[in-house]
Amino acid sequence: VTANSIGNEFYNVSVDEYGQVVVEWKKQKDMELTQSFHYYDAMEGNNEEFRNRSSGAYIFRPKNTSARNFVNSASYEVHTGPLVEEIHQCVTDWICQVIRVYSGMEYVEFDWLVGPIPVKDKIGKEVVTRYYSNLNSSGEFYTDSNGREMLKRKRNYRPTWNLELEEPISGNYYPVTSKISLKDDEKLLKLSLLTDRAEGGTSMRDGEIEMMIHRRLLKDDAFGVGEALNESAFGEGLVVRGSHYIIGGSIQNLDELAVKEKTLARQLLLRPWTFIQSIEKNSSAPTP
Amino acid sequence: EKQLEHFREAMGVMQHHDAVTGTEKQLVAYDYARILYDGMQQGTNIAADAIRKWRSTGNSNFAPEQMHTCMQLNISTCLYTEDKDFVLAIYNPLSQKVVSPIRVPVQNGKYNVIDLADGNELTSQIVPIPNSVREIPGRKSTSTHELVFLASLPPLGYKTYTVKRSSENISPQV
Repeated sequence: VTANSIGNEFYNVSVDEYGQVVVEWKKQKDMELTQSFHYYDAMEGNNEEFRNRSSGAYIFRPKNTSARNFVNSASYEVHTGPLVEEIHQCVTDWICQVIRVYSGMEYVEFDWLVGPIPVKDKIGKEVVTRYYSNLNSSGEFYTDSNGREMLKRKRNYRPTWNLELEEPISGNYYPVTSKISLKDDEKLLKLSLLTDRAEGGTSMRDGEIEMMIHRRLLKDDAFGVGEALNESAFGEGLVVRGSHYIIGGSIQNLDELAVKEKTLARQLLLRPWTFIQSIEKNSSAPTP
Repeated sequence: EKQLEHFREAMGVMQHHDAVTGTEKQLVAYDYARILYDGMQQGTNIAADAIRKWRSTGNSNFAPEQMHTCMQLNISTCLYTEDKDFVLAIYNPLSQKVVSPIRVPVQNGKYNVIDLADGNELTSQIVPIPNSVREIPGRKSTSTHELVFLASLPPLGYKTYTVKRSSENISPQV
């Protein structure tokens, strides 16, 4: 198909010249976001010194405060149909994703596939995806607490002491069991991301949600496991596949959006169970 | 009860902080995977028994040994759907009605999805599995596409669908 965008009643999704995915809300004209992949080089330290430990299974310690970009523009193809429209995109030969909108469903699915993370350069890498919206979130974001209440997080801040962060990235990372949200109190807009598994996440810039999706590290962080986080399968690093679901809109009617988010969360966490029975050849299928 | 015990034990073990956060040693991770897989298999037997009881018609098409689950759907792989016609029994664990997208790995072609409750054919769509997924190391599958349809499921209940490939309409594989 020669189209360069997909959409349904709620969203229009396209890929821009830099390979970033652009999501535009159809009903909420003043709301949009771009999505992209990045990675941090992992710290390889001297574990004898407390402030110089390696990034490992227990701790996330990027070497630099800025994540690396992927230089090549991503290749992609578009598949459309009556039920679902998909963009199949590859950012590198080890990061690909499917962006998906279903007819009548008020969310955008990002089905990402990362790995095996290359480590021939002897540098561990921690891969993140960023959703950068035009919301002014004023340094605040919300993460869930084991799928229960949402807790307010404030960038570079702790509620009970004056904070001076020596590790500005990892010091702002929080557990995301199933949901992370941003709000714009002036525009009265809200953006939420639901996950299919527990991940780490943050908001390092206003309007941005950053999620860590895969890590491959070559050094033990000396906190107890005694092994580097360097799993291999079939002689290569692990490949990870997972999904993010983006939902958002106006909070003028907060109850309506909350119900939509809750309903989606329940459907994701308690998905239908599929059982399969083969039909043997020459046998008639069960009749209604 | 005995089959459920495996699952209970797995859920108990998986509450250790190393299992929750992934800070276990690699050999322990393999053992956790083994325990979970075992628990899931036993759970499948229980669920298959339950659905067989629900089908009070006594239809032998759903004998427990013939019902399967696919634990590799996350890499778009399922031995039982890739090259055969099949019946799907889909259970909704929510106490609300849902309309949920169902994706099943198949080979390229044209398929008919029939709702067995009313005999109506559902709108379905074939979507290619991306090369990045098909080339995952260790993935062994003949499926090249996914069959997609929207299942409308009752609360805490199930529906069955037959999926048949209409061979006269197979489109050429690129």
